[in-house]
Amino acid sequence: IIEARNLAKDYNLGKTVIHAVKGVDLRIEPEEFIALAGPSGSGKTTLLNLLGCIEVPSSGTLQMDGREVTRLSADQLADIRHDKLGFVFQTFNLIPVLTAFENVEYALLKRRLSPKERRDRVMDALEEVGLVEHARHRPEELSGGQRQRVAIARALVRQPEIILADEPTANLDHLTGGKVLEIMKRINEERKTVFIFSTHDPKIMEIAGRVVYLRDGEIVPAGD
Amino acid sequence: IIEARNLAKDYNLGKTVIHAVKGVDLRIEPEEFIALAGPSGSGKTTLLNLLGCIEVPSSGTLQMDGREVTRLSADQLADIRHDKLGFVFQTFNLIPVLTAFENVEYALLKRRLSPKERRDRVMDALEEVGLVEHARHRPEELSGGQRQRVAIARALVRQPEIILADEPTANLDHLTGGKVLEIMKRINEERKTVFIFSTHDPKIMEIAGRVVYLRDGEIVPAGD
Ligand SMILES: Nc1ncnc2c1ncn2[C@@H]1O[C@H](COP(=O)(O)OP(=O)(O)OP(=O)(O)O)[C@@H](O)[C@H]1O
Ligand SMILES: Nc1ncnc2c1ncn2[C@@H]1O[C@H](COP(=O)(O)OP(=O)(O)OP(=O)(O)O)[C@@H](O)[C@H]1O
Ligand SMILES: [Mg+2]
Ligand SMILES: [Mg+2]
Repeated sequence: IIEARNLAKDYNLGKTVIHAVKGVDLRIEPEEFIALAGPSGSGKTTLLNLLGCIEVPSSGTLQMDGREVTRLSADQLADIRHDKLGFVFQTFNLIPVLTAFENVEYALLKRRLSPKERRDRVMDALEEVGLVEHARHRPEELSGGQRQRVAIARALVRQPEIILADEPTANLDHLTGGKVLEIMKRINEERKTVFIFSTHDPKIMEIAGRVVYLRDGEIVPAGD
Repeated sequence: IIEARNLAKDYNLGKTVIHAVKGVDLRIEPEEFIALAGPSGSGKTTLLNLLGCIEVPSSGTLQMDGREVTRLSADQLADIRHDKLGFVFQTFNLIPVLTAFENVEYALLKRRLSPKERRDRVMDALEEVGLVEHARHRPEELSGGQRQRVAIARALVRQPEIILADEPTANLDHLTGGKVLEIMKRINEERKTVFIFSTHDPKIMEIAGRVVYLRDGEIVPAGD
């Protein structure tokens, strides 16, 4: 479903080049629940952004459902993201002037739903993450973990084929994080949604079907 | 060193009032290494902001080194923060146009140091958090965990009496998080700096001298 070959990403910063991801080969099958683990700065977010078509690789190839995406235009990539992917960003990226409800609803605006259908799906998503009573609050009125949960609800509500979640439990206590993971596991089993996590959370690594370890931009065997 | 009595904070949001912190009594002694734990939305960040004189309480009293601070002006509070406190924010709050070095240096500008002394102290702080080779990078060029470490270095560099750290290890892998905690533990033992953490990290709770549990804005006994 996703096939990355020799995928690499360099960042040019004046006189230095940072090889954030170096020649990664990775194949992601349908229904996978996979964790990317590794030290701070090892390339997890960058790899996730490449797999999620948010960043263009410096070299290598990436196929989504058999289609080569590395040479597509920005518009074509935007369509793929909108149709197939859902994202939870490490920095949440909520829209400050919108409420929790509106931030989640925003993800559904391009879909052909009646206002009532849309509202129901938004409220379901907010209920799953325990934020119904905060639906009308804006991000600045929410705690760190509440903002993270809005970002999670927004990724889930569109029911995409693949959800890429960057440290989705970093700001959640053990109990709340556990609940969020149960929801994701259930969606993975019921809807066959692929989940790709970048994480430091041992709970995610435990329930993941596969853990891929990164160090200095490369995949390393689990033993290291 | 810090004495809070019946400290409370309400947020007025149009028709609803959120009682983020309700009547907290808390006494913090010299040299303490104390963790505030509790579910997402339980009031940890709000309590930390009250103790750190970043938010004004709705009611109750707060004494810093015997001095009542609840009726001080904004300027007087700013002086207290600058002279006594260091802060690591849950959302890092780095200045985007400054490099990692400049973000840390910024915390020292009001102190009377020679440029060389200042530079040495900034580089020491960056070395402690493992970011020397990223000194010239701006926040957008850094990973989530690297930004968090810049925020930590900035809080440490001024060697304040009290450091309030809001989820300082949330975006760090187990190893990096452990190193950061060792640094803080050492500073606590050598310089007698008080550390007050808001955290979900069991590593911090393990090494903390005391863990205070919050639920719905109130302190609850550990058993719950
Ligand atoms: N600026 C604000 N305006 C209105 N309500 C707020 C504001 N900041 C926090 N709150 C509310 O106060 C409550 C406590 O928030 P706080 O940020 O202190 O929680 P927390 O324990 O730090 O949570 P987390 O673990 O998710 O970071 C939450 O219900 C939140 O919605
Ligand atoms: N936009 C950028 N410009 C320049 N360098 C970058 C950029 N984004 C990331 N980097 C660099 O690429 C490397 C990998 O970063 P990445 O964000 O992928 O790490 P990570 O594994 O997600 O780390 P963390 O666990 O701290 O979030 C880091 O050394 C970082 O400094
Ligand atoms: Mg990251
Ligand atoms: Mg918080």
